[in-house]
Amino acid sequence: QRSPLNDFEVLRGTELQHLLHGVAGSLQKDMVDAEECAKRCGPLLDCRAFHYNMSSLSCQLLPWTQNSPHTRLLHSVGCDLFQKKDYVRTCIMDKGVRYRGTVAKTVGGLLCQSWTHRFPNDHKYKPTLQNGLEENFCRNPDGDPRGPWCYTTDPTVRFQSCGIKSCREAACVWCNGEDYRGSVDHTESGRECQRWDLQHPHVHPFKPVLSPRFPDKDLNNNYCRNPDGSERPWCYTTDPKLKREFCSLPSCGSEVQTHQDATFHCFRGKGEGYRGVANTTSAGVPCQRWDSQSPHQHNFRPEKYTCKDLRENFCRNPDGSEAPWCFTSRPGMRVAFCYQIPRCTDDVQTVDCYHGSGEQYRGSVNKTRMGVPCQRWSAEIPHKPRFTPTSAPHAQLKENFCRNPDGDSHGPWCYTTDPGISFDYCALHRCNDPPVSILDPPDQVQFEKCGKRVNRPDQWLSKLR
Amino acid sequence: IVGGHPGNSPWTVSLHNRQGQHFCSGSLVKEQWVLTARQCFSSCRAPLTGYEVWLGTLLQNPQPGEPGLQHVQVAQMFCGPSDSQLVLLKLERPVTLNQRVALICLPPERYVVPPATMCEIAGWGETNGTRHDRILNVALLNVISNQECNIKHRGRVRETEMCTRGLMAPVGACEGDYGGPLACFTHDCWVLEGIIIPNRVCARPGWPAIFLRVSVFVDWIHKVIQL
Repeated sequence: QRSPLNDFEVLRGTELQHLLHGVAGSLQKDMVDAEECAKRCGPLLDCRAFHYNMSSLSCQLLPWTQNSPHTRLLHSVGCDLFQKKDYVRTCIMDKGVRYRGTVAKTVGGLLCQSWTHRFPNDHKYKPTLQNGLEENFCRNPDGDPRGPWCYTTDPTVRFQSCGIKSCREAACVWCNGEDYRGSVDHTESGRECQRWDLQHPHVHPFKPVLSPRFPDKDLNNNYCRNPDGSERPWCYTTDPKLKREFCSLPSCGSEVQTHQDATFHCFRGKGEGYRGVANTTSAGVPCQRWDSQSPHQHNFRPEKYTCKDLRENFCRNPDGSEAPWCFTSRPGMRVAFCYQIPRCTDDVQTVDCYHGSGEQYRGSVNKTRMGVPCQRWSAEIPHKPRFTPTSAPHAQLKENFCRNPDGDSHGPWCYTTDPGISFDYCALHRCNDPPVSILDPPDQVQFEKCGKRVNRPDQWLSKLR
Repeated sequence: IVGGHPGNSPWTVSLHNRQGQHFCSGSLVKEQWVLTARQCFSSCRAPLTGYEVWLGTLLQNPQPGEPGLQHVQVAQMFCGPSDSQLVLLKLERPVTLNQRVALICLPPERYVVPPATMCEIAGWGETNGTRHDRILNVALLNVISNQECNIKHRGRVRETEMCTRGLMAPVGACEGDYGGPLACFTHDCWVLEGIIIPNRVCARPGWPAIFLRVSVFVDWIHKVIQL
C-alpha cells in the first residue's frame, strides 16, 4: 500500500519561485490532498515537483526543482513544496539508475562532458526525458553496478564513475540513531517505509504536521528515523501486515560520549548526558536495575544502548524524555522521573569576580552569564536604558562593560543585545568574600499590602467531589 | 502533594507543556507574570511554543469549557540569578482576576519568615497514593529556622533557601508540584515566601523540607517586571 507521495520529499511552508518564468506550471484544482497531486505528477516525466496549497485545495505541477538554475525557495504559509526524490536526493538507491541529481564531476575530479556533446569523447547516447541525460550531470543509463557515471572532458579518460554514495552508506548511525537524518526509506527486509505524515496503512501517534510534538525528530517523508528512543532507526512499513521494522544502517563506530557532555551532579537540557549515580525517583522510590526485567519488562537492555550508560539502577534518559528517569522497583509504578537531580545552570564560564554586590566593579567583562554580548550603556537599541553614563556618573557606565548602577544585590549586569531579554547578570562570580547574611538582618521588615483569597465555603469543592 | 487534602489556592497555576500535560506549578504574582522553578524547564532559552498556564480550576486536566478556566500561552521566560533556581514567565496577555484567580503578594526584600509561621503548599503533583490525584491538594507546614534545618541537613541548606518542619507522617510536595507556592499567612494575608523545589526525597517523614526563599530575589522580580 505505498503512497504516490513516497516518491517525493516535502518542504513545509515553502514555495519554489522561478526567477525567469513568473508563474509556472499547470494548476490542478479540487485536489483532495497532496496524494492526488502526487498521482498526477508522478507519471509525468516533465513534472519534477509540485506546490500543494491546503487552503485552495489546488496543486501546481512544476517542471523544475530547487536544484534547477534561476530558482529560489521562499517561505510561504499554506503552501508545501513536494519535489521528486530522484531530483533532490544527494545519494543513490540501488545502482542509481533513477538518480537525477546535479553532480557533474567524476570520482577522479574530472569535469563531466555534456551528454549532447560528441567531443572529446564520442558516444551513442541521445538525451531524452526517459533517460534523463541532462547537461553534464552524472547518470546511469546502462545500469552500471558502480552507479552513475559520465563521459569526461579529458580526452585521455573516456568515462569514469562519479562515486556517488548509496543512501545507506552516505549517513551512518551514532549511538541509537536519534540524530540519523539519512535518506534510507526501506527496512532491513526491503519493505518500503510508510510516510510519517500519513496514517495509512498504519495509524500512529507521530503527527509531524498537525501537532509539532516532535519538532526536532525530522519526521518528514518516509525516511528511517528513531523518534522514540528505540535501539536503532526504524519506520512504519507500507506492508499492512507488518506495522514497523528496523532499518539496516551502518554504525559510525563505537560511541564516544564526549566527556564534556557528560554531567555527574546535575543534568543539562533533558539529561541525556547525565552519568551520575542518583538511583531513586523524585518520590524516593528505588529504581529497578536496567539489566533486570522485574518487576517491569522493558526493551532498554544495556547492551543495546551502550552509549546510554544503562548501568546498575542509575537514573538515565535513553529515549529523549523530559528528564532522567528509571523503571521503579514498585510493581504499581512502571517509570518515574528523577527530578530530584538538580539542573545544571546554563551559565558560561565566568572570567572575573566582584566584591560585595559589585557596585565598585570596574572590569571589562561585557557579556551576560548566557554569553550574550552586552548593549553599550550609551546606546538606545535594542533596549532604552534607564541608566546612562550621564544619568549615573557614579557607576562609570563605560562602553558595554558589566556594571551595577542600581546596586542590584545579585551582582553586575547589563542591558543585552538580545531584543527578547532586556537585562541579565554577567559572566562573573562573587569573589570569595562571604556575602552579607540575610538571616540576622538589621531589622525585620513588615508588610504594607498583601494577597487575599476568598476562603469561599466548600460548596464549590463539595460540588466538585 | 503527599499527605494533603483537596483545597483552594487561587494564585497557584498549572503549567502545561506542548503535549498538553501538566508538568509543574507556578504562582501568579502579577496579572501577566508567573513565578516558577528553574527545574521545570530544560534551559533558559527553551522554545516555549505550546506552553501554557492554566488557572481558575481545581482540576489537573479540566475539560475545555469548564467554568472559570483560563489558559494563556507563555510568551517569554526570564531565568533568575544563577543561585535562585527561579524563572519568571511572562504571559501572552494578563489573566482576569476573580474569585478563582487571585494574585499572591511578594514579601519585602530579604524578609525572613519567623519560625513557627504557618504556611501552605499547593499543587496537582504526585500524591504517592495518599490523596485524590488530578485535583488541587494543599498541605499545611510550619517554618523552622535554617539553623535548626541544617542540623538534619548537615549544613547543606543555603541562605537562599528556607525550611519547614518534617512531620512523622509523610506530608510534603512531590514531582509535578515543583514551582508551586509555599504561601505563609502573615498579618491576615497570604504571602509567597517559598517556591517548591525538588528535594532528595518527597515528603520524607521526620525530615525538614527545603524551599527556595523568595524574599532574597524580590528585587530581581520587580526589576524584570519593570524593565
